[in-house]
Amino acid sequence: HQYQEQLSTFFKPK
Amino acid sequence: LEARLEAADLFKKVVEAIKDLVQHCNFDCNDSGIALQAMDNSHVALVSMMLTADTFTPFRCDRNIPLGIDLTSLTKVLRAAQSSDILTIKSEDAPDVVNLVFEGKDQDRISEYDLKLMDIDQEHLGIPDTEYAATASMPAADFKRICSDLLLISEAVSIECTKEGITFKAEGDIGNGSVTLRQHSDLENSDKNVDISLTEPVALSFSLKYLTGFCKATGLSNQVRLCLSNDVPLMVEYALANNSYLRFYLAPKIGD
Repeated sequence: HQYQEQLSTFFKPK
Repeated sequence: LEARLEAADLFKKVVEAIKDLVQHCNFDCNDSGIALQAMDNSHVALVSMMLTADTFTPFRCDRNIPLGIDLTSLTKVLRAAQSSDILTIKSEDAPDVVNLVFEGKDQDRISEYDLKLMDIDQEHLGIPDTEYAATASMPAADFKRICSDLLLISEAVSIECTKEGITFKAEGDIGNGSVTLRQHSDLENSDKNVDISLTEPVALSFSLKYLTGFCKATGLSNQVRLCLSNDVPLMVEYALANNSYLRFYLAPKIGD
């Protein structure tokens, strides 16, 4: 099974 | 703001390509052009659009203004524009509305619409400049075909990039499927090229639902570029004329 990452894991709020 | 496009087609296609991914977003206007960054509701995918000032003839923007727009409403207004119409986007300082004017090429018809703006408090993410481990350019139509074919097999696709080529693999209940594009240069027609540059092999899994959604941008560019590094979001780029672009970022799926 695969888990869907969210973008906030990689990109931080400006 | 006053920005005139020779053909409404570009703007119609850009909005068409992103309206199912994001509903409300700010078009950030400043003297370098019109930019947009927005995430989908699930915070898995992000669209980043840049229409540079050079894309417009002429382009004038005296101060930074965010135009908060409901893309469903914008789509309704843009339906009234024919693809070959000249499109002018205008706005005052601190505007309540954005004004869109469509002119027939033969100048016998002028349509004018005011679209109400909304206040959108949008989170901006910092996207670092990334040296991707693998970059693959291919015909946009091929990418679309691969994604829609594999979506019939599985919800997810594994993308593997090596020096030999780029492979898309899907494993589903009915069986497995894979498509490999090998690097090649078409001397007759460079739009058909498959070009891969690689510093290290990459293998990542992504949701095909999102990738097929990104493919709504296929009509904007003959080629699409996929940029991949292990364990970072995929970037899917449709390059437009005058250094403008439509980019999509998609977070990977991670095995547990």
